[in-house]
Amino acid sequence: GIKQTQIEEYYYSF
Amino acid sequence: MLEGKFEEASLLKKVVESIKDSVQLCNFVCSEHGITVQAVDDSRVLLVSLLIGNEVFSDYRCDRNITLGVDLKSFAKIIRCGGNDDYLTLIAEDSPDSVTLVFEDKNSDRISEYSLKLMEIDNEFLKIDDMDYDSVIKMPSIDFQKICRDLSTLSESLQILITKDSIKFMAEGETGNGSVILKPRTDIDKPEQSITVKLNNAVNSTFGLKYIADIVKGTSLSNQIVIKISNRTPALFEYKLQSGYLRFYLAPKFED
Repeated sequence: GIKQTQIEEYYYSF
Repeated sequence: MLEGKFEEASLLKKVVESIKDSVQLCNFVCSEHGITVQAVDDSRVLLVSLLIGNEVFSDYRCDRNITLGVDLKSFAKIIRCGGNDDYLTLIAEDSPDSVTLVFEDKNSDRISEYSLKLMEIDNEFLKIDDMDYDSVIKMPSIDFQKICRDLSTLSESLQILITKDSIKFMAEGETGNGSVILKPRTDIDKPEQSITVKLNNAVNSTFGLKYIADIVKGTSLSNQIVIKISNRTPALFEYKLQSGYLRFYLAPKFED
């Protein structure tokens, strides 16, 4: 199947 | 104190209409440089980043940073009360409980004033580094909107393949498949019709069309959309403003 990734997997919060 | 006057209310109307279906609660951070917003949608897949540069305003002053916590659904309702061509001035105190919107009709002496109660919104801020993308395409925003709307009738996913001489949009669904291929072209008479491709590496990425359906609500903001894509990272969809931008960062889908 195809998986939707999320924004947090790429950018970190501060 | 914040006092920012738009020559026409239509710009802020368009901005709010462009993002209100993606994010509902967001902080408008006002500084001497202008107004910025960063917010992520509830499913954490789409990030909205807005800069309305101070040059967009006919008058602008903001002595110190002011954060306006806004419910965009309520904001949209108020902002629709003004005429598109009206002057629109946003006014807020230094630690505001509300923001005031003053609409001035240019053809009469009518002045309408509304205030919107503000909220405490606890939103984190994501650091997005500038990066080199595998490919950058620029194309008419209205064409991108049409392609995405057409292909969304077939599938929930949009595959974008970019090579140096073509951009291919593809959708595969249970009822059938569709694809649209564009070639780079330069239109000297109508530069907004041009399509350009800058390519470092060929791209093959897949995105959720329901998010792209929200992104293309920004179409009225700019004749062209800039799409920056790298394999296996979020793509950047950008509508440029006269000073500033509306950007959407969309996380990709992968084959598991």
